[in-house]
Amino acid sequence: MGCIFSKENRQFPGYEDPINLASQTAFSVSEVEALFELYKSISSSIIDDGLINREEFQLAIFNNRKKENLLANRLFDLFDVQQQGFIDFGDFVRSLSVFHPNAPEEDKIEFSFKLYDLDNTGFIERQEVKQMLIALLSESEMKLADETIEIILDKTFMEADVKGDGKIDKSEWQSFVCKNPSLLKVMTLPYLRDITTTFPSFVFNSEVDEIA
Amino acid sequence: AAPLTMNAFELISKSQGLNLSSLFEK
Repeated sequence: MGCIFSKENRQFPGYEDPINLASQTAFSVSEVEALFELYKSISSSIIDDGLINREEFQLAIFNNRKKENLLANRLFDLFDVQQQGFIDFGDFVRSLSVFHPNAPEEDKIEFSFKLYDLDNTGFIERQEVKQMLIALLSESEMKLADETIEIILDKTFMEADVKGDGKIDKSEWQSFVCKNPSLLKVMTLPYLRDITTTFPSFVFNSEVDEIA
Repeated sequence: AAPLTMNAFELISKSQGLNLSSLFEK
């Protein structure tokens, strides 16, 4: 028994061995291969170079070319684990793994903390949260007066910033999320359970004929 | 729900920019 590999996928820029990726993530080998079908489509949507750039990432999220979005940009930065200015297949799978329904909750809490810690200081600061609220309002039809935003921030920090130093650290975030589990909803993608049925064509491109 | 009943992060999580589900809805 053994593995038979085709060379086609391995020659794809940014490609990484699915067996290796499956061993490091919440995905099976078949699921990693199905994700490769999705990855190929996103990474060739603007420039067919086998890598996902910032614009391709935003295009995939918004389904159309749209002006820059702060939160999609932040997600891109976190997916771009090696800070290369693009997402390669390994980055894509490892990052999406955190969003798997079976991924450990601690990983989801950690990722969500980083997501909101826009300037990577190790704290979620009031100014960052305000910036994200304003970005949200600019993309929606919701209009809120500045004083309403401040009331929302006061209420949020009163609950989350237990130490009262004007910023939320990791342990405060953990407690806050435990009291407000709906905040982690955005960190779980039920689609990832059915990835092989969403992208069945992976079977035709599978590199793994048989796994011992 | 009215924004004032929600905390800031509940509101932010509604951003389309964080909606990775759209990657799978082709």
